Amino acid sequence: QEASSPLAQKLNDVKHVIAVMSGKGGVGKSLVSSLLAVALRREGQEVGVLDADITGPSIPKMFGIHGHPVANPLGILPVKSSLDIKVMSINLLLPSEDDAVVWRGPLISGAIKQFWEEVIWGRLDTLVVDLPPGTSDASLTVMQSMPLSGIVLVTSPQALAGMVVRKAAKMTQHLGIPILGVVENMSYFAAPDTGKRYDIFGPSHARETATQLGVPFLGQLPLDPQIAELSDEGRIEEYAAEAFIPIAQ
Amino acid sequence: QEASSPLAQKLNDVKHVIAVMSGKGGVGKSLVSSLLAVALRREGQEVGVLDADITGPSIPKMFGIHGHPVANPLGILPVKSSLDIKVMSINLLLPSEDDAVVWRGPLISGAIKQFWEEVIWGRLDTLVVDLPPGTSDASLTVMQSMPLSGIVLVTSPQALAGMVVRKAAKMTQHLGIPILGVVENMSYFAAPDTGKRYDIFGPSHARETATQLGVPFLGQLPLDPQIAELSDEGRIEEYAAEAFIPIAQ
Ligand SMILES: Nc1ncnc2c1ncn2[C@@H]1O[C@H](COP(=O)(O)OP(=O)(O)O)[C@@H](O)[C@H]1O
Ligand SMILES: Nc1ncnc2c1ncn2[C@@H]1O[C@H](COP(=O)(O)OP(=O)(O)O)[C@@H](O)[C@H]1O
Repeated sequence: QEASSPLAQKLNDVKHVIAVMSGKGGVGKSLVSSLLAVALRREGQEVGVLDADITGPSIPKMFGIHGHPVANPLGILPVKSSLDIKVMSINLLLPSEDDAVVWRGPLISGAIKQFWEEVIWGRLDTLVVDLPPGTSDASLTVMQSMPLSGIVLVTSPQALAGMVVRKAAKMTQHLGIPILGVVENMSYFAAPDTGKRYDIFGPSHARETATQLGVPFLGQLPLDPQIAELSDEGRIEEYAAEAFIPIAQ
Repeated sequence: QEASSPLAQKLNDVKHVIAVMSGKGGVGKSLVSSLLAVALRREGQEVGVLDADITGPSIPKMFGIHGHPVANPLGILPVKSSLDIKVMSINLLLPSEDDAVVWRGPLISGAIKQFWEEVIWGRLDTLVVDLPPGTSDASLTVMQSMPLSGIVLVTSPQALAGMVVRKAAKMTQHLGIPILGVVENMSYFAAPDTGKRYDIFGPSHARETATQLGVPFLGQLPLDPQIAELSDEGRIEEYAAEAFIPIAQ
């Protein structure tokens, strides 16, 4: 594998790298990464998604991708989604998607570096990097070894999520990487039959969080049973995320 | 700090250590850890909670604990909640709860070991360990350096969560630690005004997951705005989790 390392780099021409982060798990980083990639693709961009969540990878499942990446002397070819988004994830390299990857930090960092250096991404307008929860090895490796154009922060209405997102923002600012904005997910639930709104996770604090951090508030997504269903069925590319177009800009 | 290391151990007498895990973030591990600790405490047990999520600690906030732990030559004293549950978390040691802890694996493992060895837990019937998402340094350190009686797995209805929980189960079984059972959280939403049920995250798969793993299904918790509110206000001890009593047994 060492031999292939520098060659892929010669073939790659990635204009922008955007990482999607929150610090807190389960707020919708993988969802936002996927919807961002889809919105950019629909605008005609060449797009890739690098799943940097090595022990909890959910990108391939969201896109319904099961194929195994092909390796050649130049590097590893990513797998393409139905809209031709290029995807690389540890789950594509495992015999079964349920297999556990029980690695400590150094192995995690090594895998992420290989996904950046040894995958033949080719010419991309945007590479979206889906970060795992926490402010540890994976996030540090991405921020220290990839040329990030910026970070999209994902939060949800709970004060707990806001607290952990502020930790992530402090890490990002400390490393000098611009925050492009804050997206709030699971903001409310609108009952499909009555249209009535319920703030299941409480009132939104996203605008306050964005103001406190001095970054744009990019928008909200509701709790939507269709999102959960399309994610589980590997059909996230079919979600008509109108809410997402302005975010993608 | 080295000098204090073995002394606290001489004072500690912890009968059972139970770790709460899921692999996936945001499914409710911290919530289940807290409700488990509260249910056991209400039965008259001496209970502690060790927050092993070093970069995303939410336990102190759920219990409304802001005090700083006191250290003496014997070790570090945990902070007590209003029901006298002993809590230790990195967030209690930071100047502000929003401060980021940007540590790679070895520092994370070191902190968890100190929470086990240098905190004066005293006599406890049960110590609940809240694990972070993933199957990396924190989970490995807990499973390799603490005498676990068993693991409670937390899942939610989404197939994505089920997939990652099965990875966590494989890790646990590989390390020979018994799984006490599976709890499903956010199973459905019952509208407070109409009583109508909505499966926001899709139909439940928890019984199938429990059967596949050969472990008991311990029960379900609904999506409940009161849970989010009490967590945000640090009053989780006030949640009347009847659903939780059988789980605690
Ligand atoms: N707005 C939403 N409405 C319904 N389901 C959602 C929503 N956002 C995320 N989900 C579901 O919740 C789960 C967690 O989202 P995910 O993007 O994996 O979070 P993270 O990457 O932050 O852990 C996924 O199964 C996803 O499909
Ligand atoms: N059943 C529920 N109903 C409403 N809110 C919930 C429920 N379970 C968890 N929450 C809220 O969702 C957030 C995530 O839960 P948490 O226990 O921190 O998950 P994890 O520890 O798995 O990341 C918290 O703010 C919590 O209060």
